[in-house]
Amino acid sequence: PASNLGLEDIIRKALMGNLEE
Amino acid sequence: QITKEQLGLMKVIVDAYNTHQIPQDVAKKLLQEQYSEEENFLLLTEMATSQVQVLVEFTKNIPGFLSLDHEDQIALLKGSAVEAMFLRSAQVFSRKMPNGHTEVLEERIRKSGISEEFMTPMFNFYKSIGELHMVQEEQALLTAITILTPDRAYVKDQKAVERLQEPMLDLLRKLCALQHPQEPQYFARLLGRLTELRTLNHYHAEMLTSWRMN
Repeated sequence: PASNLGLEDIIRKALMGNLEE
Repeated sequence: QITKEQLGLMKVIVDAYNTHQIPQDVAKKLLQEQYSEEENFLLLTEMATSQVQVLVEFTKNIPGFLSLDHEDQIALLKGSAVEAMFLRSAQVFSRKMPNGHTEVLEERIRKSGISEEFMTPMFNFYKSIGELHMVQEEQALLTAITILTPDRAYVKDQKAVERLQEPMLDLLRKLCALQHPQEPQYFARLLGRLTELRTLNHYHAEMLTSWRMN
């Protein structure tokens, strides 16, 4: 499951705009 | 009276809110029949991940957000992700869904290993949001206001966040007065939902822990 750490990774990645990975 | 500038702000927020939605194919999975408890659990996790990505895309469009300190942007998003997710999913439950869809969704959530103790506050929240019959502009602005909460953990420059949140609150107050002239308390009731949302944060954290354990 998306753990809290996962949450921050998802946010950082989305903020940088490279969602495609 | 809503100023021309505020109308522009509202349009930007509502457009972003409509543009950034959960992809159709992901949302459709929620309505397919017969999933096991594990599959329901994985589906909800996928939904949560998608909601966070949608939240970030929406938030990037909030005027001034990207000019905030980068780490403060992360702190605001991390601090509001769960609340924004419940606020968004509440609208799914309050919108007039084709018959049976709401029941299927509710059934799926009830059969995903989440204990009753967390389920009740969540569905109570969905019910209280549904009773407000919020219009889209109110939903979009309330989401933006939730994200721009200055006192989130680890936010360094709270004043900068306040400067972004204030015009949104003022705009929402005027909008509520216009949309609900016969309900002077409506704006206060909306803000009351934000307090209820904060309690869901606590339940959600506990829910994640108990999920991990089973």
